[in-house]
Amino acid sequence: MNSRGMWLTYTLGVALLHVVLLSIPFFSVPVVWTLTNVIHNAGMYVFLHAVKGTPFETPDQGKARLLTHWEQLDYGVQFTSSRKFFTISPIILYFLASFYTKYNMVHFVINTCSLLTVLIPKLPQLHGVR
Amino acid sequence: YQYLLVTALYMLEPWERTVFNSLLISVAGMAVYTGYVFM
Amino acid sequence: QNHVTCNGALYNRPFSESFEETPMLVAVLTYMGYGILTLFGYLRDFLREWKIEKCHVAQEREEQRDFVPLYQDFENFYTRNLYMRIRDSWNRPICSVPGAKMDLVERVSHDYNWTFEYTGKVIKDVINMGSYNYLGFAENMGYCADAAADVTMKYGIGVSSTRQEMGNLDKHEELEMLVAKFLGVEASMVFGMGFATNSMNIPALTGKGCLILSDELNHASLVLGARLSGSTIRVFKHNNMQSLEKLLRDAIVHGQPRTHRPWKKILIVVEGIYSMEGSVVRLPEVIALKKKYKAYLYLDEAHSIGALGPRGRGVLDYFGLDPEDVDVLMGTFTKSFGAAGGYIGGKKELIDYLRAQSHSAVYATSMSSPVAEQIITSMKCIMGEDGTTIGRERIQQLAENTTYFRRRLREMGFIIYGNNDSPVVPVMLYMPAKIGAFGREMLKRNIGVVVVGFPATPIIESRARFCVSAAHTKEMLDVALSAISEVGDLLQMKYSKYRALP
Repeated sequence: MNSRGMWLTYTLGVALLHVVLLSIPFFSVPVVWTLTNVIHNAGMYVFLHAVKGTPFETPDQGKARLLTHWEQLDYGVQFTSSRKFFTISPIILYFLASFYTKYNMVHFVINTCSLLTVLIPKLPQLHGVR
Repeated sequence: YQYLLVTALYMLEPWERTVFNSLLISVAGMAVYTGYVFM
Repeated sequence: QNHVTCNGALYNRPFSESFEETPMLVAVLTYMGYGILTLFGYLRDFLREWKIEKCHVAQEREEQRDFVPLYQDFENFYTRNLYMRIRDSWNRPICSVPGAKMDLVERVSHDYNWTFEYTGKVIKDVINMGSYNYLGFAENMGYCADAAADVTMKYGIGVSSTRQEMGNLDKHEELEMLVAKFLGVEASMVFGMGFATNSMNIPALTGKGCLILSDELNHASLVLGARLSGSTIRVFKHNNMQSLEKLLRDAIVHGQPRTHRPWKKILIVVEGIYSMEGSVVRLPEVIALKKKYKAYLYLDEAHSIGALGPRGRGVLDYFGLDPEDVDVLMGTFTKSFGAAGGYIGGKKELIDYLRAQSHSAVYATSMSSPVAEQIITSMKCIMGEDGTTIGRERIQQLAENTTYFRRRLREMGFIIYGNNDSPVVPVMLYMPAKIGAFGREMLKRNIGVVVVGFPATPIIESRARFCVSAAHTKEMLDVALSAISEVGDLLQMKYSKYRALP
């Protein structure tokens, strides 16, 4: 996750998702921001915190098979730059979504719940907790 | 050919390419339409 | 970046390696390509799950569903959704000796590489840029082949017993004395399999309370051997001496974790040539560190023995170093001797200890005699003991071919990795689709190449790996280079910023 260009690609991917949603004619801007936030967090939750193991065979005799991608990141070392980046990015997206939805209550609740689903599993205290 | 290589469609089967290209064209069409309405 | 180490006190020759960075745009497009393939992979898995599409991969029968799953479903995700799509570029059946040219069995697939059929035709005289055949001893005629044939008639093929029992032949002892002489060490021991030479002997050398400092790109056999030994393993960055010294200092200052007892042994494990990177180990610096911190050094010369150095004695010869400085010398006979198997060389007491303690000596059937004879004959040829200069000429030829091939590729604008003198030449492809396309396009032009992608390489560093051979003539190399250039233009692979102006 810290190889060259990965963070840029991730940022461009989120921006592309937003543009695609924005180009759907019958969505308003607040709805688009909330959808961007929710879809992004759902994707991040599935790929980083739900799927376990590796999509290819590893020579570690199956040690990684029971760990999520987030737990395998940087061999489990906490507070690395990748972890910080992928913790901060949903928060930034949440601020943007809240701002563009003019802090409407319904959107706020949806966005906050969505943000928590990707923040809580990232806490170091929950490393390896099931 | 470059388009197929860069997007990795080269490795997909023809029907998968069709799915991808139609998705891409519809998104682009919507973007143009929305942009036009917005302008 | 070009890591050119000037002529410090340690090096007797300029040490020039280059690992040009992946262009940012190419990196982003590569991730995007893998992202698209992954999404379609999930789509295909969904269709298979709902029986909309026939599932070709192995899976449990209905009756077995309640047992622990035999097939880790997700672990084969890449195999069934990415590798399958381009696997016609791998495991191509050949029907000749893997020499400078070879004959491929033509095969076709009507179901997107799930199954193949032979067409019955043979693709003749394909220029072989993929096999490890550095000195061109992969031949089915000539001096070595005749000697191996004679020994086959005399000794038979199988040995069917271990070195510690009936499988200890005079041919093995003759070979071990020759290997010791070739390496310039006191004694040596040979094993029937290269991989096992590492994985079965490292556990005999270290155990609990020992520390193994391993390069991050070490071969799987070294990794397995280190793990089997039960030692503590710490990994340093590839060929990075600062990283190695830091680990050494920490190991000595802090000792073992928790008890802080000093380590019984510290073993540094490195390779001579890293076959995926094309890089050469910084051996003078490693030896200097080893002496400074009183550690042991295990040098795996699988690719460098026979291929490097003015006399073909490997990376020690290349840097003009003393074999005494390396505690355990390991190598294989696969790449430069047209044979199979591996050796361990070093002090006589070490070898005697391994003869008694090594897993291979106790359990594995020993090396087949014709293979041993092939090694003896080719090694004598390299040493010039057969009364000819064929060996020396081949070593010279390999060095020239390597320099020429690398220079031309750089002039064309390809990004190639590694050391200027390494006969392994990785040419960067990057995008996943270009891996399959390159293999296919080159075969259309009658060139056999090896391509490698994620997860065997970092995700943004897929590559084609060329192995230069002394058996390649300049005409063959020029044919290959012009085909590579043509395919490079077609696939837009000439990414290098440092393109040499013609």
